[in-house]
Amino acid sequence: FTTFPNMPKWRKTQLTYRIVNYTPDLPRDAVDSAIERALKVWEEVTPLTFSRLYEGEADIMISFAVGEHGDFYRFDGPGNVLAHAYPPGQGIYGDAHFDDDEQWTMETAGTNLFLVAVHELGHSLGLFHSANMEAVMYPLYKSLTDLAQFRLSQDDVDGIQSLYGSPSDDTPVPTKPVPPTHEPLAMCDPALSLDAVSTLRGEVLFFKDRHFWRKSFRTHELEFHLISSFWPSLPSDLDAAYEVTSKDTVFVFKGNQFWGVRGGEVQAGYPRSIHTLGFPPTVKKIDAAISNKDKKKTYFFVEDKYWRFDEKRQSMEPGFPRQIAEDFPGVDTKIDAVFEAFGFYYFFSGSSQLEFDPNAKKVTHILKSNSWFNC
Amino acid sequence: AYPLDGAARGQDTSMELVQQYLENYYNLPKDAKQFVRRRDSGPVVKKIREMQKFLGLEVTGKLDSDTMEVIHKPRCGIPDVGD
Repeated sequence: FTTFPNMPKWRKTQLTYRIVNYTPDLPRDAVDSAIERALKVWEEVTPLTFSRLYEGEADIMISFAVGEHGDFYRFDGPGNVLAHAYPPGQGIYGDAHFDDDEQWTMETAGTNLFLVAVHELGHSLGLFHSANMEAVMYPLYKSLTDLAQFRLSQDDVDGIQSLYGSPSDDTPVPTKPVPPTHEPLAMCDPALSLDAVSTLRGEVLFFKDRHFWRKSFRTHELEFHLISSFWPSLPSDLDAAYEVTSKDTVFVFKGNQFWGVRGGEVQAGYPRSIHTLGFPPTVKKIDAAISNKDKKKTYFFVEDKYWRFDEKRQSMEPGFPRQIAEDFPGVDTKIDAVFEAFGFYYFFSGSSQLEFDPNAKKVTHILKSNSWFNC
Repeated sequence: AYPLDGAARGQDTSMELVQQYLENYYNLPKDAKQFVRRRDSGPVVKKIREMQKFLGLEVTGKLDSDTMEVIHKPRCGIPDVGD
């Protein structure tokens, strides 16, 4: 590895970044997520932290441009130069520019924005190019066959730690998961409501706007991510989500469409219309859903009614919809989300959460919607 | 035998490309004379060697096909050697 001549570096560890504009090649969420993940790569091996600004001057200003764009290094059209960035310092220093004559993608085809962003942000932090062909700071662009396998090389880690050291031991490890400062809604806000909740392979995903919290009951860890950082093709502001464990698939709903997601992959053939499940045309969207693995039935909640879907026969059952309050006494408000844990159903409605015992057929507790967030 | 015009022109284009690449990324001075008496020395040949070494190519000092291929590859716009 090498550092810039005279080894310029940031004299602070809490840095700010701002995405000044966007490329038309990708959804904004995808750009947000690529940059966020690229910064996280460097954050994980240094004491540095990055918080996002949405206006004004940030340490690292990220922008897309073509040709002449106000510095002395004009871009050169498609191919050749993909991007460039400036070493740490004031003004243009620290900034990263991406050539919008490239075809920016989230996949391995075209020019992957995440991979180039990791490289350029390495420059923004003070790394120069590396002669190590395995290093992300090697000057020539190399795509990956499997982006999930991306790792910094030891050369990259040695380089950045020569400037900033490793994640310092004396940084107080937050006993509670510290919400990222750019979190749209503080997770411990008592007014927090949720869009959708689903289990996923023993964990629980709590969806809100463009993000989701991921809770592991095993480790009690709570992570916070952009939906697009895991599933770039999924929309934000979801309506409902549920897991069918026998299929190892989470079904995600928005409007009159739904997607099947297995692990990190959105399954082929989606989105599909919700009416393929047997809903009448009058149903434009669903509010919440949950699948009971023992009974092999899935319950869809729409306003004050619910439908039951037979997972074995793959069809909606006759005799539905029924009134929710009749079969789930005490659940008499519009539902935002629902999931099952420890034998209870947890219905979310605004900032409240109803714990429902399906055997006793009654609400056993009323909680805050964010009661799972260790607040 | 002298190379046909076309070939000469092609060679000139490659040479210009290489010269530009070396100026952009390897600090070759803009007015570097292309070749001096001894064909295996001179600033350009030295820079070609430096580039080949940095990018992990066989260090020949010549514009072989591997070197020409690398010069056309997409890359970062920051120089490989600094000042």
